[in-house]
Amino acid sequence: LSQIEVQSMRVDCKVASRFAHTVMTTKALNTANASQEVFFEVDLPKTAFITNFSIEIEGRIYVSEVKEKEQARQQYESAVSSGLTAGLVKASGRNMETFSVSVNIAPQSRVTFTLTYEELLQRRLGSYEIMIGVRPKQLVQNFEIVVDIYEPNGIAFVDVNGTFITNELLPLVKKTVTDKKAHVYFSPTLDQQKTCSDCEETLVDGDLFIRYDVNHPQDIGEIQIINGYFVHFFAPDDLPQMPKNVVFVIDRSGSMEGEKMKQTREALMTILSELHEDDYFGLVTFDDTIESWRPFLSKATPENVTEAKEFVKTIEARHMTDINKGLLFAVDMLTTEKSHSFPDMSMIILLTDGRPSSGQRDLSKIQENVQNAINGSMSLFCLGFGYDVDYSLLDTLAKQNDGLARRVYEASDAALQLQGFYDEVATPLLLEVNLNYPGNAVTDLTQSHFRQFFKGSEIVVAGRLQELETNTFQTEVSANGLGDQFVFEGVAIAEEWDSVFPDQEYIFGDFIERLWAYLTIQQLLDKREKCSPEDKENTTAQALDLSLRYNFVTPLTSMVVTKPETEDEDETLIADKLTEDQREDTTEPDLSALYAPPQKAGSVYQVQGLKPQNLISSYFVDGD
Amino acid sequence: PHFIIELPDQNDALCFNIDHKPGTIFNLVRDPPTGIVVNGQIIGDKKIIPGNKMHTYFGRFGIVNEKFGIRLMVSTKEILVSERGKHANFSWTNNKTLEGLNMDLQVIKDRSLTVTLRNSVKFLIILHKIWKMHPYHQDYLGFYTLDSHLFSSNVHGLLGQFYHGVNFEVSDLFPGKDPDKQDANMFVKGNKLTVTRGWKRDFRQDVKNGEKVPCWFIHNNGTGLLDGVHTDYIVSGLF
Repeated sequence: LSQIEVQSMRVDCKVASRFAHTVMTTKALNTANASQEVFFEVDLPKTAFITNFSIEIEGRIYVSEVKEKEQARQQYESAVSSGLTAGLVKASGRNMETFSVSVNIAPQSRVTFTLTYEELLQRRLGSYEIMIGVRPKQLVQNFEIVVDIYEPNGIAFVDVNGTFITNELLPLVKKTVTDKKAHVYFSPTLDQQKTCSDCEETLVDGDLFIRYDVNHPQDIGEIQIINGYFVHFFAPDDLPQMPKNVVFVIDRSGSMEGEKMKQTREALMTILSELHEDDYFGLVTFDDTIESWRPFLSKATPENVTEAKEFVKTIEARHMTDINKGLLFAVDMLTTEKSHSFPDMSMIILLTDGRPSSGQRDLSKIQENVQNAINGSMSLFCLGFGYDVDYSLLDTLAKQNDGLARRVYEASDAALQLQGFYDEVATPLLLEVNLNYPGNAVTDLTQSHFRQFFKGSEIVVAGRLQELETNTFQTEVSANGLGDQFVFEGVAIAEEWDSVFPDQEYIFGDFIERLWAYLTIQQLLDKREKCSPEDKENTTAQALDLSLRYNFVTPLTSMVVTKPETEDEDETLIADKLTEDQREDTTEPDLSALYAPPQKAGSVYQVQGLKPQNLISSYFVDGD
Repeated sequence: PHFIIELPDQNDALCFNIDHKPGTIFNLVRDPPTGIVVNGQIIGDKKIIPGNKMHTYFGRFGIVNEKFGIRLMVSTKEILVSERGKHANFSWTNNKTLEGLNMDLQVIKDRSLTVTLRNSVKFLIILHKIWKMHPYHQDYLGFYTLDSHLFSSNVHGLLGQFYHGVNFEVSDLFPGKDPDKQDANMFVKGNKLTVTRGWKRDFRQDVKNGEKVPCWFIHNNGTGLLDGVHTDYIVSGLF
C-alpha cells in the first residue's frame, strides 16, 4: 500500500433545501514499478441513493450505468451460477453503508474514483444531520471536505462534530454561517493528519457530523418553487403539545433474556419518567401468555409512574413469542378506553427481538389481524432488537399502521437508542395534518396527508407544477391541534433565489425535481409494503421508472460498474441498494459482484472522411 | 450555440461552438438552386454567471423557400408563417398540424416544430423551455436537419457546407490543456488543427437531458473546419 500514493481525497457536499448532493473523489498514483491493486472504499448514509460512479484511468473513463435489477441480474446470470461473487455495497454500522471497489493499476499510472449520492435530510429532534464517513486509511496529500448549505428560510444553527480517533482534528474544521448559507471546510495538512511526527498512520478515521436547523415559519410552512417543481416543508414547533395514550407492548420471551431484557427495563424506566402528566399509558408484556401491568390505561401521575416502574423491575424473560396476541391485546385496551375523557391520539410501541414462535405464526395473517384491529385509529411503532429480528415484519406492521420501525442495536447504548426513539414520538403536536393545494396548479404530489406530526420532525410534500411558468399557487394546511382544528391558508410564491444565492449555479438546476423524485420513490417503495398485490405491480413499475429516469440506485435497480481488469477484458460488478433485511447481518457481504463476459475496448482514433451515402447523417445546432 | 456534425458512416462526429455578440444573425443553410435559406439569430443568457464567459444560443430562425414563396419565422415565443402573401401565426402552447401544398408543419406543444418542405428538406426545431424565474438562462431553440439529401451540391452555410460530408483524419490522442480531456491533431480541408475529444448533447429524443454524442471539438469558433471564418456567415436579416 505504501507504493500507492493517495494524491487527493475530496468530499464535496452541497445541500439546498435539505436535499444533499455529495461527490466523493479520490485520486491515487501507483508509484511502484509493478501493477498494484488500488482500493476505493467510502461510507455513505443508508438513506442515500447512489447516482453515479466512475473510474478514470489514464484519461479513459469507465462510467457506471443504473439498470433494472432483474435485467442486470439476468445479464450476468451465468456468472452468478458459477459462484463468482463479491460485495460492492455492505452494511456498515447503524447508519452507513460501505461502497468499495478495487482496480488494478499499471506502474506509474493514475486512477480517479468518483462516487455521487443524494439524499433528503430528515429532521429529527429538531435538526438535520449530514454524516460523512472519513476513513482514508493512509495519509493524503490534499484532503478536503467541503460542505455548503443553502437554506432560503434562514439557518438557525450549525454544529459540527466528529468521531475521529482523537479530538485534535476537530478544531481544524472551519465553519462559516451567514443568514442563509453555511460553509464547513476541513482540510488537515499531511502533518496534521499524522498520529505522530514520524508516523505514517493517519488520525483521520471516523465520521464527521454536521447538524443544523432552519427557521421554521409557524403558519403554512416553507415552500420552494424552482424549475416547475416545488417542495413544501411544514414544521411548526411552537404549538402546545397534545396528550396521548400510549401502550408499551414488551416482548419478554426467552430470547430476550440477558442484556436485551436489562436494556429494555432500563429504557422503560427512563421513558416512564419522561411521560407527560397529561398522557395515559399502559404496559403489556407478552411471551406465549399476555400480562398487563393494569388492564386499563393510567394517567401518568407521579404515583402511577412510580408503580409502573416497580412493575417494570419485575419483568423477566421466559417462554415463547406470541406477537399477534400481544398486539391485539394492546389494541383492545386502547379501543376500549377510547372515550371523551381520553386523548384523541393513541399509539402502541412494540419492543421485540424475535420471530413469532407461539399462537399465530403466519406473518401475513398477523399483519392482517393487526391492521384490521387498528383500522386507522392509532399508530404502531416497532422497535426490533438483535440481528436476527424479523425486521421486515416489523417494518410492514409499522408502515401499515401509520408508524415506523427502528432497529435497536444490541450495544451498550441500546437503552439510549430506545429512549432516543421514544423522544422522537413523545410529543405529538398535531393530528390529521393535510397539506392541500386547491385548484389545478400542482400535480404528481407526494403523500400530503399525515396522521400525526411530532415536535422536532418535519412534514415534506413535493410536487410538479402543471405549467413551468407557474410561480404562485394556493396552499392550505389543516390539522387538529390541542383544543380544536385549525386551517392556514396562503399563497406559495417562487422566491427570487438569484438575490438570495447570487453565485450558485447548482441551486438553479434540478435539485427540487430530484428531491421530488427521491421522495416519490421512497414513498412508492413504502406503499408496496401495504398495498394489494394488483397495486403492488403498478407501484413497483412507477418506482422503477423513476429510479431509472433519475439514475438512482434503489432497491429496484442496480448499478453496473465497469472497470478494466486486463488489457483485453473489462470486469463488470454490480452495486445494489441494501434493504433493511439485507442490513440485518453486517458480517456477511450482502450483494453480488458479477462477472460479465469480456468486453473489447473500442476506441478508434484514425478515421477517414467519406461522403454519406445511404446512411442518415445528422447536422444540428443546439445548446446544453 | 453548439454545432454537431454527425457522420455515421465514419462512426464519429465533429462539433464546434459559435459565439458572437447576441443579436447577430448567422446563415446556416443557403442553397440557391432549391431557393432554400435558413438563418438564425443568437441570444445570450439573461446575465453572465459570475466567473463564467457569455454563452449564446439561437433564439430565432428564419426559413425561406423562394420557389414556393414560403417564409417561416420561428422564435421562442411564436411561429409565423407566410405563403404567397397569406399569413398565419402559431403558438408553442398548443399541438398543431398543418398540411399545406408545399409545406407541412407539426407543432408539439412546448417542445418541437417539424418543418417539411415538399420535395426538398425536413427540419426539426426544438424549444428549450427554461423556468422564467431562472436568474441566468432563458428559452432558446435547437435546429436539427432531419433530411438533407435533396439539397444541391452547391448547398452552403454553417451547417449546409457539411450536408455532403467532410473528409478528415485524426492522429493519436495526447494529453491536452484540460487534464480531463484528450487532444489530437485533425487534418481537415488542408488544415492541421488541435482538436479535443468531448461530447455534446442531441435533444431530439429527450428534450430535457439529451443524449450524449461523442465528438471531436474544433476550437476557436470552428476555425479551420469551416470554409472561411464564422464571421463570414453573418447576415443582416432573418430573411
